[in-house]
Amino acid sequence: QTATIALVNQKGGVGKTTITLNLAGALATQGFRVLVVDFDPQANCSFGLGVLWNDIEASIADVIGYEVASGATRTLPEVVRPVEYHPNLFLAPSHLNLAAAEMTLHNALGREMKLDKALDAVRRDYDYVLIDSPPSLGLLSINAMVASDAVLIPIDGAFSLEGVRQLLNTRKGCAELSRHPIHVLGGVLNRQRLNTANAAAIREMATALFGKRMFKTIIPERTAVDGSTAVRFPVVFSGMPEADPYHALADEVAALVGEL
Amino acid sequence: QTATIALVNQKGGVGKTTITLNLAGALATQGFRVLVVDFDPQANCSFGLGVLWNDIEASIADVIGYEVASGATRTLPEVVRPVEYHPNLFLAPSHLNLAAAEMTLHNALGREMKLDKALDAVRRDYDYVLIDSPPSLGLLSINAMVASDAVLIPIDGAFSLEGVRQLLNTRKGCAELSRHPIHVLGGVLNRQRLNTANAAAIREMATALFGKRMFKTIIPERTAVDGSTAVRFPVVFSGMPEADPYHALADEVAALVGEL
Ligand SMILES: Nc1ncnc2c1ncn2[C@@H]1O[C@H](COP(=O)(O)OP(=O)(O)OP(=O)(O)O)[C@@H](O)[C@H]1O
Ligand SMILES: Nc1ncnc2c1ncn2[C@@H]1O[C@H](COP(=O)(O)OP(=O)(O)OP(=O)(O)O)[C@@H](O)[C@H]1O
Ligand SMILES: [Mg+2]
Ligand SMILES: [Mg+2]
Repeated sequence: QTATIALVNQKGGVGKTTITLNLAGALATQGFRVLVVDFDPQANCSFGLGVLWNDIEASIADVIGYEVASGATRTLPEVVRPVEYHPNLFLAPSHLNLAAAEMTLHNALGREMKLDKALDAVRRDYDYVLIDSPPSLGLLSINAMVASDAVLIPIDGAFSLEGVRQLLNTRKGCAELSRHPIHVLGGVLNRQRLNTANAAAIREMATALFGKRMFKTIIPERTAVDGSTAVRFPVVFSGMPEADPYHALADEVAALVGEL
Repeated sequence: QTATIALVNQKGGVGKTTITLNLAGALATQGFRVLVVDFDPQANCSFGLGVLWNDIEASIADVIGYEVASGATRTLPEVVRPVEYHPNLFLAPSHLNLAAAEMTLHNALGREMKLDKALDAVRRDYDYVLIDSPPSLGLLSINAMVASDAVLIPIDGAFSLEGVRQLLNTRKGCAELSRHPIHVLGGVLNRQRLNTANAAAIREMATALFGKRMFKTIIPERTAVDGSTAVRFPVVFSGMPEADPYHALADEVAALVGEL
């Protein structure tokens, strides 16, 4: 049974991409077959896995209907590619023109379900599908949620908590149109300076919003994580201690998914 | 002569809001009259200056045409309010429904110039107008650029450099429609861990993109800056050493604006 999880938060820079990459890597090293869908026109997930969009001929933008190269749309299996970092890890890359595809989506029939329908062709091949989304609550993030069984919400500070109520409302709206439930897996604290007053305050505010659905795993602020972005090699593959929180997060996710 | 500057980068979380708040504070304490325009529906600038949008009756969303409370649109002077942190600092607050206003903007005549036209009513009252924008290149960020004399581009890491070419292209497109030039004031490095290999690599990549237009001031990663977000009191007002880079940035900005 495949579990599809969307990383969402309209607040920018909370760690949606970094957690997608490292959670995917942790699940892959634990033996699960994982597909990462980069559904952000910034294509940071693709970049973070060593793929530059000018290296690729077709991307997720082609799948949801925007003609790029040849004018024809593609199916998802055609654009999915293996990732060199682990044999269990696969990527549906993004491209800048996913932003233009979002514009054309606005007038499409069933515009909220394009990604959900496209994923039907591949879901059975994977244990997990992780979808990275852009910093907004537009049609791309809505498609990511409608395509998912659950959402994971990274939080890094006070600003990122401000929009959570609106995000949960949008998730609720998505669940009403979706063919399947969309659970809230929970909130996960990222970039925390452990044992500071600020971290305690953020944790308190987040717990007030998420209650029991607050992940126990907290991802600390770590230089090595930030640095791994620049060298396009997710820290989870490095064997360094900074990888540990992502393995702990993977364990928690697997346990929660089991209960859905 | 008023200088209007937009903080832009479609990459999320690079520090657009934090730099807007602290640069505005630094300019205000140096004797300049400063208006902060919060043009992001997340309203983080408003939150960061101690204003919650349910405290206010009207916001920038009303000015650009979306009827909130009474159904009437407002003028900018009606929504601008003083900020308690400094007598030289004023705010045009945002509201969640700025996102809905962006949707109605799509079909409006002169949709890219709404903010530029609205600012005409107040510009003369200020030395600086700083506009915070959302993490996207949609109509809100385009309005922010068309309304500005110059753009300031925060960079925090490799992901945020990826989209700079597209951002500069969009700025060029905005300059072609605007009634006045829109300069690139430059890129400013934020959240840097000084004296690390990663910071050196980011600096090299950023300088390759911005050339001479790279700010000399580098804003380091500081716990106190992050913490100031949660307590809604920008660090520049605290008198702590973490405020120094923002004063240095204000000096550089004032010098560059003088040459425009
Ligand atoms: N635990 C961490 N410690 C240190 N740096 C981190 C950590 N997690 C993420 N970062 C850094 O924070 C920045 C923002 O993270 P990321 O790009 O993953 O956020 P995002 O939510 O995907 O952003 P966007 O909203 O633009 O999509 C990146 O430069 C990344 O390297
Ligand atoms: N120099 C710094 N040191 C430590 N933390 C910082 C620094 N600058 C910004 N931050 C923190 O980084 C986070 C992102 O910054 P901010 O919200 O200002 O970015 P943004 O570009 O406005 O994000 P968005 O794209 O969502 O509008 C905030 O939680 C802020 O507290
Ligand atoms: Mg991202
Ligand atoms: Mg912001």
